Amino acid sequence: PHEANLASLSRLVYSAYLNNFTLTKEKARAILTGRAGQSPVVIHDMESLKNAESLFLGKWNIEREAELVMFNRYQHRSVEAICEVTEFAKSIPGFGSLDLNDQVTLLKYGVHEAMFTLWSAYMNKDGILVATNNSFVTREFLKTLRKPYSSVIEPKFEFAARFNTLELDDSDLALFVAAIILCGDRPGLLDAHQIEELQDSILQAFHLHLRNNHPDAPRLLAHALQKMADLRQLVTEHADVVVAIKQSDAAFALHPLLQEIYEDMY
Amino acid sequence: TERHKILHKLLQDGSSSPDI
Repeated sequence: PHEANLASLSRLVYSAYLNNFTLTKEKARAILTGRAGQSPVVIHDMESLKNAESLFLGKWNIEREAELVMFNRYQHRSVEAICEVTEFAKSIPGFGSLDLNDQVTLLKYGVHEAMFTLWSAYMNKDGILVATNNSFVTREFLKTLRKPYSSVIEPKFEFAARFNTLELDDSDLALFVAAIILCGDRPGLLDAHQIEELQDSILQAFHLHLRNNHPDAPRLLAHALQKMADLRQLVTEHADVVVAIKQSDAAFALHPLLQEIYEDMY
Repeated sequence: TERHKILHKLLQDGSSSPDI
């Protein structure tokens, strides 16, 4: 009966994932490998960026710098992703019964880790798929942006290369992301114990699910859990890059939602 | 609480909230 409960928890979390994330790993992989039929627009230099921007946003404003255009695109996509992660969190059994202040804390610290996990599914070694715009931005082009903008995405590609070797599918990722959100050691939690109990159930469900879904990879849970520490590091570094951009660019405006997430974060 | 008012709104009202 215990295993049946865990399997049912896994199903609930997976269904919440499918209901809330518009671009799943399965869909992203189909587009990236050309199985989906329609190919994305490839953004590999300034000219293709200008063409894509005028296609999606209307007239290209020559006054605006490519770096700011790219970063605003990135901010916009982040806010959308944060909304998706929040709706997903709200559907995790038990999350809604937590103190509202703890829900806020879990999201403040968890949304970026969740987001960079999901973005790994949209990345290959050559670039990242931005399917809301049906575009594929190359890694080489992102590297050519001036500093510190060139340092925004590159560490995420390095993480994705390592993370993607685990070959988790969407049903695994659903539980992995739920476990990231329900983390009992975020700073300032009022009832860490209650959250640890919820995370414990998710991790048990994840363990059982991996055993059934990947019977040939008995160490997969341990490997996945190690990646959680890498994600925390990735987010700390990301917050530093955002501060560097803020300091270096007068024209830069951070979205208010991202502002409140980064403020007093680490 | 006041410092995280958009996150609060997201949790309570969803992403259709006008603040987002």
